[in-house]
Amino acid sequence: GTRIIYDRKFLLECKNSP
Amino acid sequence: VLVAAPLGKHPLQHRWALWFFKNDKSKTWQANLRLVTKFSTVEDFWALYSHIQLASKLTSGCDYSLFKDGIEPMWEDNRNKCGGRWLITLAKQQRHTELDHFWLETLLCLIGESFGEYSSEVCGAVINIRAKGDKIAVWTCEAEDRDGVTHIGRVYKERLGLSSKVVIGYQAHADTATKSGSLTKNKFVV
Repeated sequence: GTRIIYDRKFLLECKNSP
Repeated sequence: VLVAAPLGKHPLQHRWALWFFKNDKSKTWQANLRLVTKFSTVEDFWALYSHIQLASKLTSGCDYSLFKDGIEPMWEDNRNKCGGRWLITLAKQQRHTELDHFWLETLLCLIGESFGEYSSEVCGAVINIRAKGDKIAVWTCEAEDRDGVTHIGRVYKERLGLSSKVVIGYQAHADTATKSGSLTKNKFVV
């Protein structure tokens, strides 16, 4: 099946986006 | 099955539960273990992370645990009992230099499913705040699966930025539970 993967760069960007 | 995530939020592969343990000697071990909350999106993870105390600020004897929903942060859980943990032991002074960074990186590895096909073998992670030295561990469900365990260990060590000179060990919970003396033998090392 598919797997939802996030790299650390994307996760950290999400933290700072409003 | 497409995960129905609220508009604009990024769904995670799993729902995760954050647990908190505070060592109150007047209560039983189980009574000291509290479920804080569960989350299943990136945004809800950050809302939680920004809301709670940093690990380095917890009092001695406290733990945070992040486990997949349905897995309790204890050896006895069906998904843990055949498994083990990659253990990072920190020196006392590392609490103020690397602990929070290591713990956040551990959380990002878990929620981001950073271990490829072997991500499914990850159960959760635990951080123990202790006067004699803090510990962080990633728990996996099958201690006998050499390929899965060693892949997870290599990726984890790299993500923490540990030098190749540093060796980390994987201990089966069954060995930790029945260890004699303070040292548990390592089933794998990377």
